Amino acid sequence: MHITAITLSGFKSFAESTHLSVDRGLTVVIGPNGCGKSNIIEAVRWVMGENSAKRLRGAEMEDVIFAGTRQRRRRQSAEVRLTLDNQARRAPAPFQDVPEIVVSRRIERGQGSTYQINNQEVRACDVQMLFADLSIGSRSASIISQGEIAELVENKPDARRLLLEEAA
Amino acid sequence: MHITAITLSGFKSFAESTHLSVDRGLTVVIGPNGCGKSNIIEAVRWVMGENSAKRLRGAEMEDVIFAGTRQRRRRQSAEVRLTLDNQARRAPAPFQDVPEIVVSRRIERGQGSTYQINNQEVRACDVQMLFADLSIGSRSASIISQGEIAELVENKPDARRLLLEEAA
Amino acid sequence: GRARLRATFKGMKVLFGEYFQRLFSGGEANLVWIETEDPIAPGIDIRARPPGKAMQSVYLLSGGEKALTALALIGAVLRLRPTPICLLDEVDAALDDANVARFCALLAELGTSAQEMRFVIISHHRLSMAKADHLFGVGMPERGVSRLYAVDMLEAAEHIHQSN
Amino acid sequence: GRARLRATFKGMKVLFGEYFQRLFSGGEANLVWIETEDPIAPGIDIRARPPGKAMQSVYLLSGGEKALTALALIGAVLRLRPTPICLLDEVDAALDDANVARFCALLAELGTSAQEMRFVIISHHRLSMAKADHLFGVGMPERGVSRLYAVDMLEAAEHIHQSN
Ligand SMILES: Nc1ncnc2c1ncn2[C@@H]1O[C@H](COP(=O)(O)OP(=O)(O)OP(=O)(O)O)[C@@H](O)[C@H]1O
Ligand SMILES: Nc1ncnc2c1ncn2[C@@H]1O[C@H](COP(=O)(O)OP(=O)(O)OP(=O)(O)O)[C@@H](O)[C@H]1O
Ligand SMILES: [Mg+2]
Ligand SMILES: [Mg+2]
Repeated sequence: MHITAITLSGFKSFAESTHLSVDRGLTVVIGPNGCGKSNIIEAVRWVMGENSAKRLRGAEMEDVIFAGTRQRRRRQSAEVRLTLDNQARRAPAPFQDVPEIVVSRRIERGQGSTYQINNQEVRACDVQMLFADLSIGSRSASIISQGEIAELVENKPDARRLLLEEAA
Repeated sequence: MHITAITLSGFKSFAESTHLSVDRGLTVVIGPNGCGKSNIIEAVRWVMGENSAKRLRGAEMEDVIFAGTRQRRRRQSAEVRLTLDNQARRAPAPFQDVPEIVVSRRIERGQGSTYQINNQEVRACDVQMLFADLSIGSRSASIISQGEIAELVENKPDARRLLLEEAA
Repeated sequence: GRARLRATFKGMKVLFGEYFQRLFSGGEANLVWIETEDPIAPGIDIRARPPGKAMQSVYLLSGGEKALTALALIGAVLRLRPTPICLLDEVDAALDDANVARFCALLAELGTSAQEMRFVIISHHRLSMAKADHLFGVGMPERGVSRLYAVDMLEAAEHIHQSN
Repeated sequence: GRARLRATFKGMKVLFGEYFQRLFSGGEANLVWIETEDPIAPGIDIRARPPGKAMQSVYLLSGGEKALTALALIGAVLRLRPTPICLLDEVDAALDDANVARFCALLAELGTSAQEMRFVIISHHRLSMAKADHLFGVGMPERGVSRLYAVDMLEAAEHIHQSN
């Protein structure tokens, strides 16, 4: 199963709805310092169920909502969508029979986060469970944030056990 | 006052005595991964009195002694020397009248470290004191190790107070 | 249970050793199973020795060597169990040119193998850009507001060539 | 005592603000004195706003923006009180080309000003190499054993040119 698209709307510096399609092979994202590249990575960790605002460089979860600029008002909500391709029909139950799985998370100021899978509201743990079944998640070795690559080697032995569990 | 030379001998991967002269302006050190560039920086932190082996990536202080390779036997000691130019005669007492100050630290397997200033044996705190009077030291903002630059910004406010004390 | 974990561990160890040797053009690396009070929650220790060097603590490795060792480990995990995507944010920042090339070759292999792994990486390195199958730029034409745009590979190559 | 610390703080704040604006080509940055139980041991908070962006927590800044902000702070400290040497290990790893150029310009200015600061920096970036007054290479012709050698600037430029 593959993630084929990432859509951000109002998430951090992505004030406008932004669609990144993920094709086969290697996609490289480039751009000057501070333009928003790492924000895309954090958007994926967030929609997969990241609970710690600190791990997204914020003090509270609402810090991921577009805060406005001198020219543009701040937004009241942020939403990120991940599209998974299920052509091979190998998705975990109860999604094994749909060709595509769209997971989304939305946060509204003063109201916290809501999650959806294929337009059905679900709980955070349902989303975390789905991705865990696919051996991925906001803390997975498949998502390495800026400055973290050496941690795999510098960590204590028991932190590395997660890798074993992912691979099993 | 300026540091005009750094000499490493048996320190980490510098099995042989190596002399780096530091001239005016900008000196850039280049080379492939793992060739020893950061070891030079650590040598300076070490001779200035760094007490934590962990901050030098080791488990114990003897880890800074050349450990040998498949072709070359390990060394029994490591030594680093810093040369300070005192042409302007501005060095702190009791060194104000000498044209040059040579600070060195040596470690022998099983025997710990000894320090010298201009060939006189001194205590570690004498060396730390000398450099503190010059607003530098192994924990100074003037020495930024690999991967640490963002820490100045990410640290808690009280960690940054050291900068104020250095500048004062 | 534990049997499955031990079997997975064995496979991970072998692949990690292989990928390490490929990324370092030699040397050797190993994983060590460390028993804890919980039989299905072991610690995992890394022993790594770049070519020609003595086996030492991995903590003594250089910044680039640590990144490369970590990538060998991630490669092993992905080969055992592919994931829907792999996102790497500036993992090549500490690598010299030769190692960036080996890193990209590893991604290419995992992308075309049975795993068909899809990677989205962020990089400032022109060698990584050159290896992209798809290239996207992020910019802020309106300050403080990010915009994403597809970049034409040939145009980008021209631009990089001119800036040198 | 405290009066001197406050005076130093004031100078640091002004210089930090200046260097930040130079490295970011605009924006604004500030230091905030935070009282603690100890009147001569305050906390120091950083407020920074890159050009065009809203003032937010510095933690939300990008990797490159954090590095640049830190460099502005170091520059301010060195300008107030020069040190016998300044060693920077791959601090430009997170910077894009334009910011590497600004970083090198800052070092050049501190090097030629009254402070006459001497810098030894480690870098993999060809733009930083190009700005060197003195260039040294470290290599391991005998594996596991480091050797230092002076590099001729013109030869190096030729070599970099050819590898592109
Ligand atoms: N809620 C928000 N609203 C608006 N802007 C935000 C918000 N959160 C973060 N930002 C801005 O996003 C920018 C950081 O983006 P990001 O970390 O993605 O940059 P980057 O492209 O990865 O840069 P680098 O190459 O330096 O790593 C910061 O300037 C920050 O001010
Ligand atoms: N006591 C020692 N004896 C011999 N070699 C050592 C010793 N301690 C560390 N080393 C070796 O030094 C190397 C690391 O050197 P260093 O960190 O200076 O590399 P570097 O040039 O900074 O590389 P990078 O560009 O990746 O940061 C490691 O390969 C390590 O094995
Ligand atoms: Mg980033
Ligand atoms: Mg290094």
